[in-house]
Parts: sequence; structure tokens; C-alpha cells
Amino acid sequence: NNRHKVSPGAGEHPLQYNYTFWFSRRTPSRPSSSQSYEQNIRQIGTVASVEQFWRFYSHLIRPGDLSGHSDFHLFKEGIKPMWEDECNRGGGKWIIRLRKGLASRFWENMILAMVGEQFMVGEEICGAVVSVRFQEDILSIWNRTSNDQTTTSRIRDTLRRVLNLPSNTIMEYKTHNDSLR
Amino acid sequence: GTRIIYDRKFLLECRSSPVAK
Repeated sequence: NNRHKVSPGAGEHPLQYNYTFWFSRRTPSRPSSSQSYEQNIRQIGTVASVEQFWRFYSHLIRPGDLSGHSDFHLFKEGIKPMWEDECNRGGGKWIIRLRKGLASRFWENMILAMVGEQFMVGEEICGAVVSVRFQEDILSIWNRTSNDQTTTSRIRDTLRRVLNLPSNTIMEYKTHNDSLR
Repeated sequence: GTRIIYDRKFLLECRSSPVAK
């Protein structure tokens, strides 16, 4: 299946991992079961280099300009942005709630830190999500092992640094198990 | 193995470099 593998172009700067962009939008009429979640989420493209990342990202609408109940997901290639994925099952996520108006800038800084390998937690990072909601927006970053406190603390501290979060920003860690309940 | 690490400044510079366009 390597035929379709995305790889860096000549002269481009490779990323440590390939990443896939996904988009989902909740249609109000459907229940939010995991089946309808899977139906509502679409892969929109995979990037393997810094240059491919920018070409792709620059064509996307900014999260702050989205309306309604929508999410962008950027996950390592091969990992679905779902709790049920093998890589996410034992994992969790850091959540940051943002007042309206901040999502575009914070999302960009968070995914730049991710694709640039700023978190220094080995293979732990799975992906990142920005969730656009009516009253607020939510950023989250998912990792594989929810009970590894060294890892989760390091992710939290890196997020604080790269997003330049005020020290009173509330960050919440949720295991995917909690979310499933 | 070696990790490929880029800081934000470098990534933003790549955005405006000719190969990215």
C-alpha cells in the first residue's frame, strides 16, 4: 500500500511524522452516537513536510471563522481521531476552553508545536483538536497513555509555554475512559 | 533515532519561503 504513501517533495523539510487533517460538523438532527460521529468526520488530507503542511493549512478556513458545531482534527497518519482507535484507547487529552476570538491563533500555535515535535514525549502524542462551539471554543491534545504522569505533565507544561497561557488558565485532563462514560 | 524538531520561528519562515508556494 506504499504506492499511496505521502512523502516530502524534493527540497522540502520532512516532518517527524505524517499528519492527517480531518473535519467534522455535527448535524443537529442526528444523535451523537459513535456511529454517527464516524459518519460525520471526513479525512481532508495528509502532509509529510513543513511545506506540505503550510500549503494545506493555508487553504483551510480558520477555526475562528467557522460557525456552528465543528471540529478540525490533526492526527498522526494512521490514528483515527476517535476514542475507539487502538492508539487512543488507553489515552486521554488535555482540554483548554477559550473565549471566542482566540481559537485561530491558539490552534495554529498548538499544531505548530505538535508537527515541530516540541512536546518531547516520544511517541505519546496522537493528535490535536479544535472544537468550535456556540459560547466558547475548545482546544485539546490527545496522548496515548493517560496514566503516565510524567508525560501528561510535560504535555501540559509545553502547552502553557507554546500558547503563552496566563498562569490562571484552567487546563483539564480527561481520560478517554471518562469521556466514554 | 534522531528526532526532527522545528521551532515555531523556523516553521513560520518556511511558510514564506519560495518552495512552500
